[in-house]
Amino acid sequence: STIVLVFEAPESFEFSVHPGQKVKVGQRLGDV
Amino acid sequence: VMDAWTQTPTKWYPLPIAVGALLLVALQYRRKSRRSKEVQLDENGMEIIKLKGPWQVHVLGALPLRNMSRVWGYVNSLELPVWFRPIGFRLYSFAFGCDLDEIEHSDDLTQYVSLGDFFYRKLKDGARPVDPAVLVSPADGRILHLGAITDHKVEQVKGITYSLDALLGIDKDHPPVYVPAMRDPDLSIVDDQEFADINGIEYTLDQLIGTSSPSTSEEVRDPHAPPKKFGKQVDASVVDSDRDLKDALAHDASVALEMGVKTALDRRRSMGGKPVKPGNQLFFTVIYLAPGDYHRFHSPTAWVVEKRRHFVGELFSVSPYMAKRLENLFVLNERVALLGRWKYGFFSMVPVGATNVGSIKVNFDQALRTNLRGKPPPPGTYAEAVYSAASPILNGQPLIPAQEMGGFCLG
Repeated sequence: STIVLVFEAPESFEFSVHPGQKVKVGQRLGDV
Repeated sequence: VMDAWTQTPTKWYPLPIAVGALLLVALQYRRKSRRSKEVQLDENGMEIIKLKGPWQVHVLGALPLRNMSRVWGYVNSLELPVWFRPIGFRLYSFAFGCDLDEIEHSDDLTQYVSLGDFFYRKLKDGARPVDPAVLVSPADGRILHLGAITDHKVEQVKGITYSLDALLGIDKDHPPVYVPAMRDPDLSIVDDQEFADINGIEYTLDQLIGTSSPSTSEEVRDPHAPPKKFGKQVDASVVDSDRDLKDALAHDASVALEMGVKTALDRRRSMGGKPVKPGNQLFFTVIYLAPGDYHRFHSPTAWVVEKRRHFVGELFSVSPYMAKRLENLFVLNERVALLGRWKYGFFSMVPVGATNVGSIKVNFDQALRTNLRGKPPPPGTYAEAVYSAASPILNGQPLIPAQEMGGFCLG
C-alpha cells in the first residue's frame, strides 16, 4: 500500500527526508 | 565462412539521395504513429489511462487481481487457534521486521484472532512522538519519491510521470462543486455532479446553492456531457447527534486557530482549475508501506478534509519493483483521494490500495466501501462524498497532526 500527499505550500517549503529513507508516523517530513 | 569474413573486401557505395530521404520519411512516420499510440485522449481531451509497461506488467494485468485480493482477505480473516497465535505472529514479525514491543497487546498476542486482525494492529499510546513541523509522516514506511509538481505532472519514479488530474480527479472544465451541510435527503443527493432532482424537477447546482462555478452555463446544463463520476454524491459525514455542540465548536475553533482562522473560514475552491496562490507551489511525496509495517494512517498536518473521491480500479502491487515498471500505477489502482485545505491552501492525501491490501478504511467515513466484487468502472470515474456536515465552521472534517484517520486492511 502507498500514500500519496499532494499539497500547496510556499516556495520556501523544504523536505527534510529523501527518497529511500524510512519514516515513522509523526516524523518530520518537511517545514517552511 | 572464416575466409569470406576475413578476406572479402568491403566496398562502400553512396546511397542515392532519394533512398535516404525516403528512409527519413519512414522513420519520422513511425515515430509519429508511435507517439499517437502512446497518448490517447478521450472526447474531453483527457488522457485515457491504459496499462503500459514491459511484458511482466501485462502478465500481471491479465490476472484477476481484485478477486485474488478478496480471497486473500478472506483467508486472513479466518480465526486462528489460540495456541498458534503467539507462535504465528512472532514468526510473521521476525520475517517482516515488526517491533512487537510497540504494539497494543504485546504481552498477550492471543488477543489478535487472525492475521488480518494482527495486520491492522494499533500502537501503544506514545509510541510515535509527533514532530512540531508543519508536515509530518502520515504512516510508517519508506519514502519512494518526493518533490515539486510542474505542469500538473507527478513523478512516480525518476522519468515516469502521471497526471495530477487523473490522480485526484480534478476536471479543469468542471471544477469541484461544494455542497453545504444538508439534512433534507432530497437535497443531500446530487446526481451526475451537476443536477439535483427535487420533487421531479431538475435543478443545476448553480441554481440550487448559488455556486459560482466558472463553467459556462452551456456546459453545466448539457445533460449529454459524459459524466466523470458514477453513483451519487452524498454527504457521508458522521455526526453524533448527542455530541455537545460547545465541545464541537471548541474543537473546530482550536483547529481553526492552528490553521489560521482566515484560511479556515475561507470557502474558496482549492485547486479545481485555479492556479496556486502567488508565491506558492505544489509539492508531492509518496510513502510506501511494506507488508510488516504498521498499516494505519494518520493526519500529516492540521487540515480540513472537505471531500473524498473513491476511484475503483485495479489492485496491482505498489512495491518499488512495480512502481519502476508500470506507468500510471497510482492512477490505475483503487484509491481514495481525500481533498481539503490547510493553512497554505490546497491539501490532499491519497491512500492507494494494492493486491494484498485492497481495503481502505477512513474512520470518519462509514459509508466508504472499497474492494467490492464486480467489474470496476473505467479509470478516471469516481464516487464522491462531502464532509461539510462534520463541522459547521470549517465546512469539512477537521484533523489535527498525527490524528488517526484510518488504515489498510488485508484483502
